[in-house]
Amino acid sequence: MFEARLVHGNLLKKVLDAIKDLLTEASWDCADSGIQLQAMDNSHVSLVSVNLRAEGFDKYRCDRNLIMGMDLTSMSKILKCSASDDIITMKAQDNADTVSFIFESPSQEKVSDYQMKLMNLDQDHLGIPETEYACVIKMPSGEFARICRDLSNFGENIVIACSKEGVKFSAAGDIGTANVKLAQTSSVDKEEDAVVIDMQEPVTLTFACRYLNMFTKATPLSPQVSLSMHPDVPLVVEYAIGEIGQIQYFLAPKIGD
Amino acid sequence: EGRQHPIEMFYARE
Repeated sequence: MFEARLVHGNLLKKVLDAIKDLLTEASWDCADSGIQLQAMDNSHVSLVSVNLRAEGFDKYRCDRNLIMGMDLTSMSKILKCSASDDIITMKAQDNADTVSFIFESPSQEKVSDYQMKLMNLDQDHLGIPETEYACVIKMPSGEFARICRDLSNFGENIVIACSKEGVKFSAAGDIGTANVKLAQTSSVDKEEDAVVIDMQEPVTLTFACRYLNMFTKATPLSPQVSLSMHPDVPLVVEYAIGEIGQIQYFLAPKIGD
Repeated sequence: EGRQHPIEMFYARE
């Protein structure tokens, strides 16, 4: 028996919004410790990893490890049937071929129950080694989304250059060039407005805008985003999922032949 | 501009 109840059901809807443009289907691995998802996008350029800790749920039970392969478009359609303040419960029997989504209104006066067929998907996990990143940039997630959106108008790629002076996002194309520089903030009223750079050595990497823009669909999950960079390894873009976990996007950099 | 390689080039399959 698997059962996971989330009073802040809206977080699950936001997680789906953050992955459904990148992935059409994926497996949710349910274990005693929580729920995890790891999947590559169809082009195998980026990798998404979602981690939802068991203790973050209001009720969590997983008697046996369970892999639930889901069509994420269908899951998203079902979650759209819930209200933003609904309590969401996911439930499945051991060896079941369906999963149930139960939506309860906060007053308990309305309870909806949706069942979805599960899929058998090929599991294709990549091992992500522990990496000491040369630069870790923490910045407001809305600012990052804005920069990616604005610079996409100039070219297909964004160059991210991190140095002790700050971080510079650049793009170039037919209409001209664009540069946005952010310095580390000295003092802010709200922690979520801070730009904090932890740099061991300067790093400059180039990434496809298209993917960065898809990652920014996670912006409603968290006021801050962290960008971890290291020479010639994938960028990690990470957003917290409330108090219950995090979503990480790994994006291969563009490198010379 | 650089070339886009797949993410598997950086991480091994488990």
